Amino acid sequence: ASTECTVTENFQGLQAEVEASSRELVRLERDLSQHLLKDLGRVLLDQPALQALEELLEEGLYCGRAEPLDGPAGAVLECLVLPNRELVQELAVPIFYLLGALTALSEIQHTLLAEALETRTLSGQLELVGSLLEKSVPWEKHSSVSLPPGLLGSSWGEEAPAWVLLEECGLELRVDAPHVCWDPKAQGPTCALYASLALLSRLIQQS
Amino acid sequence: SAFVGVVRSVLRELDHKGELIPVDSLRNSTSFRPYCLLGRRPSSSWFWRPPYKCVNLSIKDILEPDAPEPGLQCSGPFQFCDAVDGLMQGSVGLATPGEGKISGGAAVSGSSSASMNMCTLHVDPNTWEAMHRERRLRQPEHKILQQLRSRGDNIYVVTEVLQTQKEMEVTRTHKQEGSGQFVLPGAMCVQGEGQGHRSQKKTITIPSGSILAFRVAQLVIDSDWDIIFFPEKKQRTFQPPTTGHSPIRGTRSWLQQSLGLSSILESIYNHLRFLTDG
Repeated sequence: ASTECTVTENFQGLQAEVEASSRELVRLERDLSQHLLKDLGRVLLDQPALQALEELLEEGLYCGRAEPLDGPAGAVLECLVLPNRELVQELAVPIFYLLGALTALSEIQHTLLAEALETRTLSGQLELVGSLLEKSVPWEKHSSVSLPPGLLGSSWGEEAPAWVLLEECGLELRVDAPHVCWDPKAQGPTCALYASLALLSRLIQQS
Repeated sequence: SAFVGVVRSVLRELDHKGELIPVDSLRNSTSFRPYCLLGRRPSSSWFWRPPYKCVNLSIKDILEPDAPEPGLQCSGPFQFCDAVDGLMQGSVGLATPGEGKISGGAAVSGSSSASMNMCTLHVDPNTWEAMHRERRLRQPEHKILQQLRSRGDNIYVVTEVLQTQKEMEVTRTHKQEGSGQFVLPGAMCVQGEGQGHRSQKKTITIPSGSILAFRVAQLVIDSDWDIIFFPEKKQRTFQPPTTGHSPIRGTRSWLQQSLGLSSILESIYNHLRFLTDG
C-alpha cells in the first residue's frame, strides 16, 4: 500500500493505508485470531520480544521463510508459518505493519494496549483517536481540538487509559471542556497509535 | 512518565522549532552521546517513522585513520524551574424517575516540580568539514555497518545533545477526592453515602550527564561518506542494490496469481533467483 498507492497525508489517507494493510485479516480464522491476540498481548509486555519478532518477520518477508523462535515472539511467529516454515504472506504483511506501528509507541503505551486487549476495550479508544486525527487536520498546524464527551467515558482524567495513550504521543490534554492541544510533532505517534488500535480491533472482531 | 513529562516541558521552553528529538526513557538517556551512530529502519508507513536505535558505534569506529572524537562546543548553562499546580472540582446530581436521587462531588489536583541545570553540547560544523576532508571509510566495512546495509536501515550521527549538569529530582503528585450520596425509593428504602481519596506521588532522580534530547544528521555511505544535515524524506544512507530478491518475488507472485501455473513458474523462479543471487 505504501509504495503502490498515491498517499494523501490526512486522516482519509491514513485510513486508506490502514485498510489496505489489514484487509487480509478478514480471512483469519477464529482460533488463529484468538491465539494471535493472546500472544501479541504477551509480546506487548516484553520489549526485546517485540523487537526480535519485528526483525525476524522483516527477514522472513524478504526470504519467504521464518526460523523458529523462543518465547512469546516465537508463539506469534508460529501463527504465521506453514509446517514447512514458509511464511503466510497474507498474514505476515498485516502483522508486520502492526508491529511497525507498535514500535513507534512507548513502553507505557504497550502496557496499556495489552491491558485493553485483555478487557477488549479498544473500540472506544480507536474512535477517540480517530476523531482527534480527523479534527486536527491540517496536521502541520497547532490547534485546539475538542473531544466528544460521549467517547471519553466516566473517568476522563490523568489516570484514564485513553488520556495516557494520547499524552504519551506528546499531546497536551485538558480535563475541563475536554480538549487536546494538537502539536504537529505528535502526528507520527498518534497515527501509529490509531493504526495499532485499528489492527488490534480487527483481530478482536475476528476472534 | 515523569521523565518524559520533564523532557517535554524543557523542550517547550528551549526548542520552539522542534529541532531536538526527545529521549523517551531514563534508561536510554546515556545512549545518545555526540558522534554516536543511530540506526533507523525505513518505515512501513507514510504516517510515522520508527524510533532511532543506538547501534553501539561511534563515527570513529567506521573511519580511518583511527583517532579520538574531536572536542565539543558547550552552550549554557540553562537553568530550568518548572512548578505546576492545578485543582479541578466538579459535582453531579441526578434525580431518577422513581424519585431516587444520586449526588456527588469530586476534586482532582495535581502538581509537578523540577529544577535543573542543563547545557547543550554540539559538534562544530567545521569539525565535520575537516573529518570529511581528512578521513576515509574504514575497510573492510564494520560488521554492524554491513548488517545495517543488508537490512536497508538508514544511519544517523548525533550532532548535538541537551544534557543535565547536576543530578536532579523530579516530583509529580496527583490527588483525587470524592464523595457521594444516593437514595433509592421502593418498598424498602435504600440510601447510603461515601467518600474517599487517593493520593499518588512519583519521584525520579535524573543523574548528572543524562541526555534529555538530541539532534542528528544523516550519513550517506557510498564509495565515500558524507553527512546530510537536512535530509529529504527519500534520502537513503546506502544506495539500494540494483539486483535482489524483491523484484523477482513480485514477478513470481503476479505470475502465479494471473496464470495459475505455479509448479512450472516455481522452477523458472528458482532458476531466476539463482541467477540473481549469482
